[in-house]
Amino acid sequence: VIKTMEVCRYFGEGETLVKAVEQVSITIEPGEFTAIIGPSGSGKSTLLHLVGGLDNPTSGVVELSGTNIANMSGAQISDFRRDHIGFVFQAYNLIPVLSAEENIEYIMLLQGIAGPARRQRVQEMLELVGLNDLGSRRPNQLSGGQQQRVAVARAMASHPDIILADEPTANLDSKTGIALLDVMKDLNETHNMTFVFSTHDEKIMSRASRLIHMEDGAVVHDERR
Amino acid sequence: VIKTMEVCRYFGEGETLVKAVEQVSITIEPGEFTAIIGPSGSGKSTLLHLVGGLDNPTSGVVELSGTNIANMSGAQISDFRRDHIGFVFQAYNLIPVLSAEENIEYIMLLQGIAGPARRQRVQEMLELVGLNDLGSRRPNQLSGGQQQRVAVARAMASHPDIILADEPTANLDSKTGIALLDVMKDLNETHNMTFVFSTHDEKIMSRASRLIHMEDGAVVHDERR
Ligand SMILES: Nc1ncnc2c1ncn2[C@@H]1O[C@H](COP(=O)(O)OP(=O)(O)OP(=O)(O)O)[C@@H](O)[C@H]1O
Ligand SMILES: Nc1ncnc2c1ncn2[C@@H]1O[C@H](COP(=O)(O)OP(=O)(O)OP(=O)(O)O)[C@@H](O)[C@H]1O
Ligand SMILES: [Mg+2]
Ligand SMILES: [Mg+2]
Repeated sequence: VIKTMEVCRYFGEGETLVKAVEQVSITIEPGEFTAIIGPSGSGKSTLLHLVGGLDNPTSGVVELSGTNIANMSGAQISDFRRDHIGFVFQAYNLIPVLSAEENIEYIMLLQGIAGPARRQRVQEMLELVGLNDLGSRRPNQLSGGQQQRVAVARAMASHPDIILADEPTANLDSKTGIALLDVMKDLNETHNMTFVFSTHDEKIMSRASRLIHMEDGAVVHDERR
Repeated sequence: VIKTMEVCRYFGEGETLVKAVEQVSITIEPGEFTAIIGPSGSGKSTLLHLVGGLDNPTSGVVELSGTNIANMSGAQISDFRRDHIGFVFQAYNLIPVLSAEENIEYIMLLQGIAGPARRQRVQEMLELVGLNDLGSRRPNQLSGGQQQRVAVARAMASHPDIILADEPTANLDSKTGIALLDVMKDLNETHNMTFVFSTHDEKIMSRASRLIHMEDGAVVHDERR
């Protein structure tokens, strides 16, 4: 469970003060399939980073499994993320010198998962996102949408409790995007994996069980269906 | 006018041979508003780079205004691009140490456009893409969709004859994307600016006067409407 209480994230100060996230209080429960939607610049990525412990709030509290992250050391937050959270970045953030397989495998290495189990999971993931046979390519040898899918596979590979995905279908055609969403919906229903998306994609919105609308940093609407 | 004749672009060789673009012959006429569509990995970005002279074909000919680029020096191709082509990259490729304004202004500097004219054009562009007041921010101080719009503004700023845009709305919400497309449609109709998009976005497809479908590197359908 991840909880934010009156969380704010401001950048700059005085004349240049930017209120990227303004007084957001939400609770993410296990098993959710939630989409955060809103205009470009409304604070979706910033909120997702706060929820994932990748950024610290200017004010307010973020709780990971009941513990205020302000009371956790950098190492403790890092361990929590490694063991419980998978993050798909809007710009993918793949490691350029590693192959797709190595990028996907990386997190499981950090988690101490054994070699054979790791390699098997990597192959499963490549298949799930439709990239079989492309595993040995480096990111710059892949198309934009293929890189995006490596980033998604990397987040899912260690079967984390919660996946925070920042616009994971932005560079995918309709058919590939739908296939990916079906995989995620399936993981959500069979493994109770929580998914929180920041997205502009109608296909994700229509599959979401909860829609959080943002505008100018604030949550203006939070509907469960 | 940009023309490709039986153009191929292959990567690797032997076992690892990838036919990214296979025997494509198309002519881009002035004033077109064309969308290249197809599944992730089908060759859209690769074709766009070949058309823009940013990449060399493995075989076949690319002609820029009647001249085979194989007969042009690197400097001549570079000058042609600077003077006639605006490119929006799928990953934006903004210069991290420059502000949004400086990123947009850069090409006009290279073209020797005078200071006051440049600065005025930069402000017009920022306004056209909905980023007024964000000009002094650096890319890492902007949201994904805001960075994308800086990349678009940069391509349009020098009023090139032709704009090659690789998924320019991928990270934009519907409303912002439509506003951007209306701006492009307007430039196309009032300035006869040619637009060739690589896209997965239905909104671009519906506005296009020509749809080029790609699959596995080949053009499988080329319809004008
Ligand atoms: N340097 C490279 N080495 C090997 N294969 C490559 C290289 N660059 C691209 N490819 C392959 O060429 C094919 C076409 O890539 P391209 O980037 O043009 O696709 P695309 O249609 O733009 O896809 P997307 O919609 O995902 O952006 C892909 O299968 C890709 O993996
Ligand atoms: N380092 C920074 N300094 C100043 N402002 C920032 C910084 N980072 C982000 N912002 C601003 O915070 C606001 C929210 O950004 P965020 O990336 O969360 O938006 P978003 O909803 O994800 O947008 P998009 O849909 O375009 O990805 C934006 O207006 C952005 O310009
Ligand atoms: Mg974002
Ligand atoms: Mg592409």
